[in-house]
Amino acid sequence: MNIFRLAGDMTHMFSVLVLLLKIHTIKSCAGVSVKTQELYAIVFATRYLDIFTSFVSIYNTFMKLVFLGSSFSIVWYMRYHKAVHRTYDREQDTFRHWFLVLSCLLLALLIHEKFTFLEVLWTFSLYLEAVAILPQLVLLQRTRNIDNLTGQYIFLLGGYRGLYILNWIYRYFTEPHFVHWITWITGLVQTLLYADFFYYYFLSWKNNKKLN
Amino acid sequence: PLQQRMHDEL
Repeated sequence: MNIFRLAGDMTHMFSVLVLLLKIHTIKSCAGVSVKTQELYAIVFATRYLDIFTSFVSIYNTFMKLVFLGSSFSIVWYMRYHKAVHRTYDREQDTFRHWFLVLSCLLLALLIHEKFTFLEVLWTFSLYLEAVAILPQLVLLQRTRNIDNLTGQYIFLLGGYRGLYILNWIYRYFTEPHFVHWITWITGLVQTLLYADFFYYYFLSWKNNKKLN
Repeated sequence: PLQQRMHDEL
């Protein structure tokens, strides 16, 4: 565990808690894509399969429970909570995210490190996490503007990915044979998807005008 | 091994 990894996990936890608190307190999910949240729920469900079979540390188990709990409750709020569901932008949130799930599954069946059930699902979750933000970014462009909490959510998510890349660079230089191509490539692709969002986020912050 | 990686990072 290095400072980049810890900061990355904290930023990631903070991003999902910001979103959950926003939806819970103002009972609105305007501007939020439920498809991205569903993809994240699938990512965590297929990646944290070992949560009940092997115990590593309190930290590890606690963080997995936070990510699983927050992503599933955000989906529950947006799908089944009456007040919140009313504010869901169904017409605009039309990304066909099941195609993302299918293509990531096929890719995981083709490219993985070992052909075992856990390994394929774990690789699938890496591929899916890389593209999970797409429905949210498309919704962002469609609705032309973004309320600051959703902007902060995406900003923090991007920050978590950036810190993970720093964590991998740090580990590459400090641990002898730390090489994980699939993790690195998927992590890089995911971070690049945030690049243009960061650009506009920074511009709006610099010019102190609404992000659109 | 996968076990290690699954424990290693979130």
